[in-house]
Amino acid sequence: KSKQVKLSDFFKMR
Amino acid sequence: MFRGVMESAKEFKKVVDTVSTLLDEICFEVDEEGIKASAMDPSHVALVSLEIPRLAFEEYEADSHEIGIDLEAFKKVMNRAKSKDKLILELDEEKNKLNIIFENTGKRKFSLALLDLSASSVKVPDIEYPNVIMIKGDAFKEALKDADLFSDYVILKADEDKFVVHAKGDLNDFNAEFEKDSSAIISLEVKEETKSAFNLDYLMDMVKGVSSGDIIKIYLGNDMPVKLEYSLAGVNLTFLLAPRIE
Repeated sequence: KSKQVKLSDFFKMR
Repeated sequence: MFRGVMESAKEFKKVVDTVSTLLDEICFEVDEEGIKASAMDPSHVALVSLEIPRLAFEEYEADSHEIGIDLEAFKKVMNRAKSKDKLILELDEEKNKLNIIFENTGKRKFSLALLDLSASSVKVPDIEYPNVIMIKGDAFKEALKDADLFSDYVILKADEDKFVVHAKGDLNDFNAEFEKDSSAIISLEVKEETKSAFNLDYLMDMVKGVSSGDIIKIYLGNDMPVKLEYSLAGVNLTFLLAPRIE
């Protein structure tokens, strides 16, 4: 099952 | 000072309707060039950004201001707009209010209390996307509504031949295929085959104000937020939505 990520997590990951 | 006159209050209502489904409040950054605002939704899954160039107004006069507004109240007021109403937005600096005036046979003035918000530091990041799809807005919106029958999220796929909206429920599934040469597709630029999942409620909120004739630009990559761009009533709207990741 997929999980919703937050935009903030995404920008931190990059 | 700030004062702007728009030809159609009803058209601008679509913008406020769309933005207010995602955000509770907004801080308009007003200056002589026009109006800008951007903010994340309370759950930090989506980002909304709007830009109203001064050309979207029939008359426009402004110096720099930050105008914080409760969107629920703004939406309620805009819902009272009638089809031939002009819209006048003006800042009353003395009373600390934003006046929303519908002008037709007479003038109806609503004064909204300003909120003490500061302009968001969150801006749409400059991300490069491998794939850009331009699609007729109503075709995309209808596909999302179809997908909503069976699932609460949707899978957006693109390859060099087609753009696909797919939803998989426990028992049933839905597929909308838009071939490159179909009439719904304005352009399909795909450098990398893509398949990403997104929450349907958010996506449907983002396209709420879209009607036939509007064109949506979809920026898509693998495990990247999807970016949607379109214009309503001369207002440029940009949305970013974080994906669901396996």
